[in-house]
Amino acid sequence: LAPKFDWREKNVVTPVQSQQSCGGCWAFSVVGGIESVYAIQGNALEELSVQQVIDCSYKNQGCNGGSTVGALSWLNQTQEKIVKTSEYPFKALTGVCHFFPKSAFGVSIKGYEAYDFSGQEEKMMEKLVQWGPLVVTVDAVSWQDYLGGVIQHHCSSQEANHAVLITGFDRTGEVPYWIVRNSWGTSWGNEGYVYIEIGGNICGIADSVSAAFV
Amino acid sequence: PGSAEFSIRFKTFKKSIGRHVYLNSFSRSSSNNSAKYGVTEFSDLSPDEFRERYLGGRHVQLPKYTKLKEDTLNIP
Repeated sequence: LAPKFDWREKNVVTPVQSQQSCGGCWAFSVVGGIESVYAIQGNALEELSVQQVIDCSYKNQGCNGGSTVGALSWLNQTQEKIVKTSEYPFKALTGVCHFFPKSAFGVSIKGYEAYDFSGQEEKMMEKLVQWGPLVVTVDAVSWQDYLGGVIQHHCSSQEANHAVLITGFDRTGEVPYWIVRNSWGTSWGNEGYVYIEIGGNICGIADSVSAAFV
Repeated sequence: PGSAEFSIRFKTFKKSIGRHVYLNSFSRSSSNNSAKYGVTEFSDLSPDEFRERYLGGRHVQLPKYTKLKEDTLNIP
């Protein structure tokens, strides 16, 4: 494992988005992961529709919340193709599920993996490099006040209430950390990203880790 | 300014300042990359409002990742 790795440097991570007052973090993280895996496989980096997943993933509650694994399970079962954001833009409200012709462009998944990596963050780093950016759930209550730097306190494991996307890690400094893309816009944190200490399952970052394959 | 809503928001904002002092008190003085906490675009929301509006993730218990699975797959 390299001391530092970030999928953003390979130009396979789409820009930070803002979920506004919609509790659709679960869809932003899942769609972000799929966008990256699709690009890692040599395709163009496309912004895919988060709104489609919010509206159509019946196992979840749209802007009232949902689970990343529930969304991946639905995408895998239905083989639903996620269309481009430009075709199905984000509205920050749960709406009626739109359907598209089979011939329309879209990305469907071939499968996914989802595990608890608590106590195995070294292995989790390997999986980040192997699978692509990781969809994770976290306790983000204290992130209301986060300005920057590496989070080492003030959040719990086993109390997930938010979903984000790990794009990389950095172990070159005094405190090793995960590089995590959030969905609260670029004015929050480190231009939309948050850094979380590696090794202590801080914020429950290793409790629920998943990745899709396209 | 002067409205009931402004008054509520201002009180919530002042409470958040107290919270920042507490959160920053844990930062290691020797480390300059410890997390910093302060005024954000969410500072006029109460923690409950923040949770309701921005935290929509649900916890799901998953199986523990085991190396055994990989070892099994690597058997010729």
